[in-house]
Amino acid sequence: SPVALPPFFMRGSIIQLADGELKRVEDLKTEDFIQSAEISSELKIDSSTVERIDSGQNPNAVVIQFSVGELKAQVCVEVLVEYPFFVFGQGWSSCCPDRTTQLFELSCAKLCVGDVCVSLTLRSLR
Amino acid sequence: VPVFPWHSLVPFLAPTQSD
Repeated sequence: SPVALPPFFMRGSIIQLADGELKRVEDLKTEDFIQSAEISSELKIDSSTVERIDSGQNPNAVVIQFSVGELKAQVCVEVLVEYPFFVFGQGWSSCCPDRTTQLFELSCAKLCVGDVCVSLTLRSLR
Repeated sequence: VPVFPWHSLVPFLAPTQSD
């Protein structure tokens, strides 16, 4: 079932980076994720490329197929259309940016096939 | 004011062993 949108995507939410620095969610940059993952002993940043976007079972949901990491593992997630992903070099992006902005006041680009999103895996999995 | 860890914002996309 689709994942409900958690509260930390609301504009103004305070996010703590791995080095302790605090930033607002709307001010996060690609480097913040990369540097935080470099500090982390457990988490690793992966590049996840959007391969397909299909409608979900719920009219407000979409099924996004990602190609994850160097191994290009195929992973599908079903999320609400307003769920934002962080695209490398671009920032927050969702399948329905108008709805994300309306609900969370978070400025978003349109998430498209070919976009490369920030995702996490466990270092121990490798 | 609640403070959220950076990694809560990022989807955890773990490849499965099958497929």
